[in-house]
Formats: sequence, C-alpha cells, structure tokens
Amino acid sequence: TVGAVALDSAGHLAAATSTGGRANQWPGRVGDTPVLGAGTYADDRTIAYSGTGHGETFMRLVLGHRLACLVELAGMPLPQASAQVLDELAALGGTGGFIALDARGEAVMPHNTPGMYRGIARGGRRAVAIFGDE
Amino acid sequence: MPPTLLIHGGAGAIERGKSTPEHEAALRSALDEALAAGQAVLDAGGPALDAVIASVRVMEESPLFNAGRGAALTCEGTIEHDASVMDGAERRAGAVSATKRIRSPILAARAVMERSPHVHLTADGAEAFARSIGLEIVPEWWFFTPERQAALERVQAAERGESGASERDRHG
Repeated sequence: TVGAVALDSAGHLAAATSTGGRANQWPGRVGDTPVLGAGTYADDRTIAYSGTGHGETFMRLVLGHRLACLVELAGMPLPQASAQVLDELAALGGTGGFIALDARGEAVMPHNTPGMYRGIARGGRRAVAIFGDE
Repeated sequence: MPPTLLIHGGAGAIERGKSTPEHEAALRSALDEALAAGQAVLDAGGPALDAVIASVRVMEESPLFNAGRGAALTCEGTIEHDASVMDGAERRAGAVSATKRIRSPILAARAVMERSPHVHLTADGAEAFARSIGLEIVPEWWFFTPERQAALERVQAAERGESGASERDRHG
C-alpha cells in the first residue's frame, strides 16, 4: 500500500491511498484503502490521513476517522491522538502504520511494525526513511 | 505553516540486513522521487489534492511498492487494486476497489470523485466507468512482477506447511 497526505499554501488538506491488497487474499477481498475513514481521510477542520498494514483491523477501528475525532472532539494534539489509536490497533492484534497531518502542519508517521517506507517534504527539503529507528 | 507533504510506501517487517544495499538504495530513490513529484506541485502553489495524486502516481508506477504495478497477488494468482482520495476542503471523496486493468487506480478514484455522482465504484463497473472517460486500460500482465509471483508461491507453500513465508511476503 502507498499513500500521501498534503497541506497546501491555501491551508487545504488532502489524502490519497492505493494498494494491491495482501498476498494470497481471496479475490473480492477489499481492505481499508478504499474505505473512507479507515484507510484514507481528509477534512480541513481536522487532519489528512493515509494508513497501511493489516487492513481488516483498520476497518474495524475506522482508524482514520477515530483519529480525526480525537483531534477535533477531544481536543487531543495529533501526536497524542496518534499514539492512542496505534495502541488500539495493537490491542486488536493489528499491525501497520499511518501518516497524518493536521491543519497547522503538525506531522506524524507512527507504526508498530519494524519499519515503514516513509518521507516528508517541507520548506524546500525532503527526507525519506525505511527502518523504524531512522 | 509552510506547505507540507508526507508519503508512505507500506509498513511491515522491514528490518536492516533483510534486503540488499542495492534494493534499499532503489527504495530510497523511489521514495524521494515520489516526494519530489508532490513537492513540486506544492512549491508552485498548487492544491494539496494534486500533490498527493502526483506522489501516489510515482509509487503506483514503481514495481517496488504494493500498488499499481508490482502489486501483491490474490490466492488465484490475479491482481486486484483498491484506491481512494479525499479532499479536505469540501470533504469530497472518490474510491475504486477490485479493479484489474485500470493502469492508475488513484486517477480512477479521483475521476469517481470529480466526474461521477458516486463516491465508490467497484470491479467491472469501475472498469467500465474508467474506460468511458478515457482512463488508460492495460492488460493484467502489465502489473505482474516475478517478485510478487515468488512471494505468493512462498506464502502458499507456508499455508501447506511446506516452508516459512516472511511477513514481507504476506503484506507485499
């Protein structure tokens, strides 16, 4: 699964996710990627989000939308809300990670797997990472 | 806050020493290329929606990621794509699922959002819609890579109890 989230100069947020699913899945299996709120979500009032990992658990948690609700309704800072939903993912036995941005440009790329292919571009600079300890 | 772009190319058992330096370098280069594509849009004052599509397009075309070309295989050795996009300004959204021959699933998802009255189209209907608006359709073999075929065989052998499949094999 691949994904991107962005905050533009007008202050708008957007998210996009695309995937081939899981190796050896049943034909017709649909994971979190096309399920709005589970694999992809964007709302200028809260966050832009894209997830990757064990899609079935992301869907059961509606993880992206839950993250947005914690930010908007519970007033949680994005890093704190991200840690909470990642704990909830693990508590259901799910593995994976996500990228998320809020409307002020706060950025998170958490994962509970050994690694995640990820990158950030801001202020004319770019950085990529693969392993969890980077 | 300056315009900002984040990308991911998948999460899983990605550990040091598990892949060759060449493969790791190719991954970093592909991630940087995806970032650069989206960053160019933002730096030119373009919308976040165009930026995320530009980055995902680079990764769909790369055989290194489980999306578009180089996607994981189903238990029947076929490939099915899912994709979605959401625009935070008006909470517009588009998604496709279980497509087999649309070259770019993310462009199809965007077209569903912008050129159909729906939010999600699936399977043959999504393919017919994509064809009707002129999105590129390719033969299914175009998405296949030897690495994913081998990964499927390892996963299926493991299911038969014949040998171990890695986490990487399972998740693509």
